[in-house]
Amino acid sequence: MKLVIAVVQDKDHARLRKALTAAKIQSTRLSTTGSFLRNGNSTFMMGIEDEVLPELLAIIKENSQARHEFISTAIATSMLGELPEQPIEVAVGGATVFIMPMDQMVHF
Amino acid sequence: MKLVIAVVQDKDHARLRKALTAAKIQSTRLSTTGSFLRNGNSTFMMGIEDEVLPELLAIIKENSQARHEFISTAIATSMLGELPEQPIEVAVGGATVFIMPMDQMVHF
Amino acid sequence: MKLVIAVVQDKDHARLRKALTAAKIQSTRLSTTGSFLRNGNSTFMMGIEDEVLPELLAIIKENSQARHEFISTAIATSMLGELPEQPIEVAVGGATVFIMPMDQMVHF
Ligand SMILES: Nc1ncnc2c1ncn2[C@@H]1O[C@@H]2COP(=O)(O)O[C@H]3[C@@H](O)[C@H](n4cnc5c(N)ncnc54)O[C@@H]3COP(=O)(O)O[C@H]2[C@H]1O
Ligand SMILES: Nc1ncnc2c1ncn2[C@@H]1O[C@@H]2COP(=O)(O)O[C@H]3[C@@H](O)[C@H](n4cnc5c(N)ncnc54)O[C@@H]3COP(=O)(O)O[C@H]2[C@H]1O
Ligand SMILES: Nc1ncnc2c1ncn2[C@@H]1O[C@@H]2COP(=O)(O)O[C@H]3[C@@H](O)[C@H](n4cnc5c(N)ncnc54)O[C@@H]3COP(=O)(O)O[C@H]2[C@H]1O
Repeated sequence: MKLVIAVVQDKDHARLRKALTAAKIQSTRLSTTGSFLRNGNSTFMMGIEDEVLPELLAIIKENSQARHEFISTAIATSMLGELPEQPIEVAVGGATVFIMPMDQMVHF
Repeated sequence: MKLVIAVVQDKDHARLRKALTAAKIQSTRLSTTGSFLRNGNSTFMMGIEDEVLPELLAIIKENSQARHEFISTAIATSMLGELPEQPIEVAVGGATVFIMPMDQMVHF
Repeated sequence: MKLVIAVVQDKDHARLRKALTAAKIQSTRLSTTGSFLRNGNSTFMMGIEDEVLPELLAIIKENSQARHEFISTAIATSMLGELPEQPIEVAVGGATVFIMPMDQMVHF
């Protein structure tokens, strides 16, 4: 069994939720914050049997999208020590996925 | 050592918190959302020694309750493709518990 | 690989975030609640390579602080069964850190 934790951009969370529900993969969502851009993002937590992992990773890949985001002026200024001459862009991946061993899953 | 993550219905979270505190089992709570019903629920995270696990599972079982919930009209309609003739009920378990191996727990 | 989860006091979360970003250790933040004091606190989640663990623990230790907090009158009264004669203080550690084995980390 595995506990899979996937951090995705807020823009993709509804699409991913629908795809998981359609595939009958149960999940729980947490509202989280990225530490670098300080933007809100979404974290999905899924307890699964081992053999579901390939299907789950394919669903996450198909339903999340890499994008370019601008660093806010305030964060860029605090990083550079001065106002940036022009906006700074950063690539943000579609999903960051952590796959952990799980001893047991219990339903009451 | 184990990290135990328990997803319970919001209605039970205060009762479970009190039972954990009375048993001197420390925990941290996250506000989460169920992906199917899209209702708010509560997730407790507990780092424990192995021998506490049976007591912890008994406390979670006694302080969470399975219930029947109605799927909102909006979600049912999007699932069926049309307005349901009558409200659709779904069984929601008392708790879903993930038990994970933990290498170390450190207090600073 | 490890998934490291660190619960710190809200007062320290900005300091810790800055130190992690400066050290190029990526992290995601969750807003959480301590079950005993029922205060909001911050939980950081970090997927890392094994060899980063000593540096990460040093950063968490240096950027979080143990403090004394007063238990709210309402919580103290419900614990004691009567209004406490004087405010009750509790020591709250700087950080509680859970270190878990991780099978894989995937970026899409
Ligand atoms: N010190 C630094 N210098 C320059 N660029 C930096 C940087 N730290 C992060 N970035 C860039 O900024 C993007 C957003 O990071 P953020 O921390 O807001 O949001 C992150 C964070 O919430 C989470 N994340 C990524 N890796 C993580 C890890 N190892 N542990 C925990 N969370 C992680 O996934 C979100 C997206 O990450 P992704 O890697 O796709 O995209 C990252 C990365 O490309
Ligand atoms: N393996 C897992 N990984 C991560 N989180 C998990 C999980 N199993 C359960 N959960 C979490 O626990 C809540 C209750 O699940 P339960 O299975 O008791 O009760 C579920 C289940 O009986 C039913 N259900 C879920 N998905 C369904 C589907 N595709 N078709 C029909 N019924 C579904 O709806 C109830 C509420 O589901 P909801 O998603 O709102 O809320 C879920 C979800 O937040
Ligand atoms: N094993 C574990 N699993 C999951 N989360 C954990 C944990 N150990 C600690 N935490 C988290 O870290 C926060 C600080 O814990 P600490 O032990 O430093 O500081 C604690 C502790 O010194 C004290 N405390 C907790 N439970 C107690 C009890 N039943 N009786 C007396 N004092 C208690 O109150 C302080 C604040 O506790 P609070 O629950 O508000 O907030 C806790 C909780 O959110």
